[in-house]
Amino acid sequence: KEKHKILHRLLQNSS
Amino acid sequence: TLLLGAEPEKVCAMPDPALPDSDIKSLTTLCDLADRELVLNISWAKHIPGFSSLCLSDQMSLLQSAWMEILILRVAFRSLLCEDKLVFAEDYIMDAEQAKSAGLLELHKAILQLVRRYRSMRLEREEFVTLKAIALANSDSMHIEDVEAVQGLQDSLHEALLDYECVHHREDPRRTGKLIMTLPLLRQTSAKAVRHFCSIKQDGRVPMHKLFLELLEANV
Repeated sequence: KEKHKILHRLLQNSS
Repeated sequence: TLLLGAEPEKVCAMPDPALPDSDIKSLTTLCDLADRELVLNISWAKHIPGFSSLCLSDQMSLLQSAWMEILILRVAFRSLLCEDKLVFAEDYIMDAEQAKSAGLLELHKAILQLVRRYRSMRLEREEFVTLKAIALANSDSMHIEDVEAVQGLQDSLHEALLDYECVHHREDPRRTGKLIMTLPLLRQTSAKAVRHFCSIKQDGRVPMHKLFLELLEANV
């Protein structure tokens, strides 16, 4: 999961 | 209706006018376009009814498996009205000759095979958006934690497609099956594309943005 920081961040964004 | 409303806006390729035409320029333009589309596709996924109720880890697993299928299905749908050309964006339409110079002829042919299949069926926008959501929910990731929840999402999207066909295509009771039967070709084409872009990445001559790289690495 550490390796997929951007995907993780984009999924957590509320928009 | 929710899936139609969730469709991302059009993206322009905007090839850099300062760069001379070359295979590197074409591939740079495509990778940049794909990276921007991926950002939109991730927020699109969040609007699929039921997707955001999955745990974060399963949302990630589905997207890591299906991201290229989603990109390719979008290109295929945009290309339906354009004979033998791929509409990567309204300002970036590629014929076989251009694909050949970019080293993408095999991939171009494979995507066109998918386009021909959808064209012969007269794929509709409603079917396209539902099929795209099904491709995501059905991405066969090996890392799903809550298999039942993902199955529930697949079922509700399958149901939506069945309902649509029942109302709009009574004349062809097998149309839903025909649509679902295009998914293996989509999977095959996507795997081909991922392999190709992985080898381009290894060459190191084409700049790639971080999200595109991250997802490319997820598929290795």
